[in-house]
Amino acid sequence: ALTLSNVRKVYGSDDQQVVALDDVDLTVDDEEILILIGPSGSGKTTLLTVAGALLRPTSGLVDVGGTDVTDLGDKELARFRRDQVGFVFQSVNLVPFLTAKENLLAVRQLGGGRIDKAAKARANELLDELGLADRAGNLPSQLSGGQKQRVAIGRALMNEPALVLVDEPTSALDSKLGRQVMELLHREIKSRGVSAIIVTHDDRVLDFGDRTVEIVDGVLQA
Amino acid sequence: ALTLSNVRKVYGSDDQQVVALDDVDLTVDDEEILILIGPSGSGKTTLLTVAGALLRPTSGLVDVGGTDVTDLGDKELARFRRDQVGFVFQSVNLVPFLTAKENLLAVRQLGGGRIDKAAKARANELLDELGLADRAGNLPSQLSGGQKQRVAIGRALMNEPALVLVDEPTSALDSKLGRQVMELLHREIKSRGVSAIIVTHDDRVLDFGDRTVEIVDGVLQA
Ligand SMILES: Nc1ncnc2c1ncn2[C@@H]1O[C@H](COP(=O)(O)OP(=O)(O)OP(=O)(O)O)[C@@H](O)[C@H]1O
Ligand SMILES: Nc1ncnc2c1ncn2[C@@H]1O[C@H](COP(=O)(O)OP(=O)(O)OP(=O)(O)O)[C@@H](O)[C@H]1O
Ligand SMILES: [Mg+2]
Ligand SMILES: [Mg+2]
Repeated sequence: ALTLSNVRKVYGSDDQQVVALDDVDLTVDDEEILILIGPSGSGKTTLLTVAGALLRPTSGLVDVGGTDVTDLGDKELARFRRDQVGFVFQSVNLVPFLTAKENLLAVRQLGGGRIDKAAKARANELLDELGLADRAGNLPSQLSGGQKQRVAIGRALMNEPALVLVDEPTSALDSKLGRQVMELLHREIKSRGVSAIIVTHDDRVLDFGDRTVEIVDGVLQA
Repeated sequence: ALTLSNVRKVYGSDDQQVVALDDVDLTVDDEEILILIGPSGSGKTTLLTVAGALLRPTSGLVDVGGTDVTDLGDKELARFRRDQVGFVFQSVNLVPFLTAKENLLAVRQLGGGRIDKAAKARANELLDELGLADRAGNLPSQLSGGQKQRVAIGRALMNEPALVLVDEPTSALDSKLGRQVMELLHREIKSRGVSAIIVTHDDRVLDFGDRTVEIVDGVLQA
């Protein structure tokens, strides 16, 4: 479960301040998929990065599975994120010198784990379900936009995180693939009982969530 | 006008070859907006980069406004692209150390032009129509995904190019902003009589085009 209490995020200082998150209260239960929508610039990515402990809020509390992440030091925070959070960034962010499959396996290594048979089987299975079996050995520069996005989704699911945060998973995908990806995400999240927030402005994604919340100018709408 | 004749693009060599474009014939007239759709990995971005002279085809001809760009040397090609082509990349590609407004003005400088009053007025007008007036002084790292995408669109229109190539303009935008951006693109293209290809998998974009063409596995569908 994830809880944000009175979370505020302000960028900039003095006269050029942007209140990206304005007193946000939000709870996402285990096994719950929350869909987050809102206009461009409304604070969706900011909310996701704060929830995933990638960004410290200006004030307020962030609780992930009982741990107050706003209270952890940088080193503990890094370890926490690595083990507990699966994040799909809006701008993808793959390791440029690793192939699609290596990008997935690297997550296991970062977790201090070894790349054993189970890890490889998991990576192959995810790549297969994402329609990337024949691109597994390619570098990001050799992949299309939608292929890169799918690798990023596979990478976020690799280590079976407790919290899955996805920033616009279908933005580079056509309807058919978008559906395939959402079905995979839905299956993974429900079968492992984790919490998930999926940011999107694709109406077709709404059906895959348990609840939809809208944010406008940093304020969650009732 | 733009004409692709018998265009073929093959990536890789020997046993790991990908035929990204397979004998493509396509003409886009002046003032015509062509919408290009197709599954992820089907060759849309490749077609766009070949049409915009950013990538040389493996074989075939690319004619832009009467110039055979497949026949130009690298230096002439760079100058041609700079003056004749407005390109919005799928992964945005803004200059990270320039603000939104500076990213637009830089295009004028690259063209050997000076940043005069007219250039600044043009930049301000575009930013305004893209809903970015209050973000003009921000760096890309301080902008949301949809805001960056809009800056990229403004930048492609800055120098009034003869050929406008846009790779998924609304992927990071909600419906309302997506419509606003498409109306701007439509207005700009029609009023200047240029040719345009817009790649998308957003059905709402289809209404803004004069014609829709689908590509599947590198082959244009009749
Ligand atoms: N440098 C490269 N080396 C090898 N294969 C490549 C390279 N660049 C692209 N490809 C492959 O060529 C095919 C077409 O890629 P392209 O980027 O044109 O697709 P696309 O239609 O734009 O896809 P998307 O909708 O996902 O953006 C894909 O299968 C891709 O993996
Ligand atoms: N480092 C920063 N400095 C200043 N302002 C910032 C910074 N990062 C983001 N912002 C601003 O905070 C607001 C919220 O940004 P955010 O990225 O969360 O929006 P978003 O809802 O994800 O938008 P999109 O749908 O376009 O991706 C935007 O107005 C953005 O310009
Ligand atoms: Mg965002
Ligand atoms: Mg593409």
